[in-house]
Amino acid sequence: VHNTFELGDALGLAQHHDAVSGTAKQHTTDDYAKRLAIGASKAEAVVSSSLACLANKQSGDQCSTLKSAFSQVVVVYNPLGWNRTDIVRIPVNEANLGVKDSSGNNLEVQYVDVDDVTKDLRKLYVNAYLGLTPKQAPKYWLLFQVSVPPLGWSTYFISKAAGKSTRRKGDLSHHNSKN
Amino acid sequence: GKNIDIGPGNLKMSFSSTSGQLERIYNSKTGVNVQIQQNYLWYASSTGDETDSQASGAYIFRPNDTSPHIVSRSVPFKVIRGPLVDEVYQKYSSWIYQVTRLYKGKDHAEIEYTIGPIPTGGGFGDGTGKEVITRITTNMATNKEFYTDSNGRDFLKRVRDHREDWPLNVTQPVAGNYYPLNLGIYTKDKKSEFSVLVDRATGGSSIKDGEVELMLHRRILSDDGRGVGEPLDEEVCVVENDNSTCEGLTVRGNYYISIDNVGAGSRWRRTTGQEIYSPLLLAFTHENAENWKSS
Repeated sequence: VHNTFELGDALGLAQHHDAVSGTAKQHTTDDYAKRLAIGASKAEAVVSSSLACLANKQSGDQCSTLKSAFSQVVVVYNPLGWNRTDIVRIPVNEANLGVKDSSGNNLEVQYVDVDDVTKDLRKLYVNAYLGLTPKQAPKYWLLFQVSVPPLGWSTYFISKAAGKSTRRKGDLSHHNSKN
Repeated sequence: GKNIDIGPGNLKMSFSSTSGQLERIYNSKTGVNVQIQQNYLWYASSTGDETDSQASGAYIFRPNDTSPHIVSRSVPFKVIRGPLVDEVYQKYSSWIYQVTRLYKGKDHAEIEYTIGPIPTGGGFGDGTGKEVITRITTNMATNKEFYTDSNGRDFLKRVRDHREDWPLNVTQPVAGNYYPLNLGIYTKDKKSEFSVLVDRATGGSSIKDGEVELMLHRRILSDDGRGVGEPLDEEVCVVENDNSTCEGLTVRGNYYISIDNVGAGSRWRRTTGQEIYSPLLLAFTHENAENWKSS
């Protein structure tokens, strides 16, 4: 019953030059926003149900709850024709996660607190365009370095790290490279 | 009283510990070292005047005067260091926020700006439309020349107050020197190149030698009479308990800066420009790592 067609349609409409440049009248802009919000809401349902099927669970919030039996699998695709090494950032709620590459090697990770400006923006726009009061905002960005071949992909596994978190307080950012 | 240097790799940025402002950028691998300042300013939008009734609006950029207003000379800031990224958080005002990021293994800086809602009226503003820029000032002698991309393709030389094909009568010293940016803008002198790449189509220029500026956000109270019939004054509204509260839009985006030896910047602009346009794509699922088959 769920599909992403409406999001596709809304994104198509938002390619109009007035949508891109801000030269639409306010009521037209409101219509763009409404269609995008409806499309995003339906696409979110598709993603949630897909994740539930893949994980063989009916829980609604898969990404924020990492069970010990499962890893969060992250597939990174490189659409360009050369090797790329880059740092990706993923919003998480816990600071005791470890990341492994496809060979089982532990990667160095870094946590950065999600700042208040970002939390406030998220709350404002989710509320305005989806009519929802957002659930708890993610607390941290989890950063790790990925290497991806040309026009190819790499797989990484995020799971709860064994042992106590080494996260430190203060202006220094936090990392648990020992995990 | 000392400066604070950040950057886990070759590229370092030096910030004043007293003003919080960027003062120097240097690359320990290439030896390029540039004095630099970066700030946010806004042009007051023209509503038309005696000589020309043209107002600034959605289609037309026409500032009221040639000197933009500076938002803040001193910036509260916070530095975060780590093994993968160093970050500097700067709050220029209640409506301008910036994070500078230097990543391990990258020889450029990523700057994320959050601008808005721009105050214009309604009791908390001054009744003036504002067109907000970031201006980056270096000590480079650029001889009126700068380069902007041509619809994402070749960078073409632009000469301030000059056109190659016809005698130019400058009536708008700022707007008349603005060019569209899809990929970026750069300047150079005899030793160095200073490049800026953008994540979205915008406008940019070099109004004085050594300077580069980008137009990042606009909120305007007059219509320019070119078609839309409304001022560029969009709002986002939240409805709670049957009460609707609205405020101006907030924009968030990134731009990227690099310094290179003269002649060496084009490789960075080409590859990084492609990587900004085609970022790594992430897909997620849950699975036991031992069972996972990447196919």
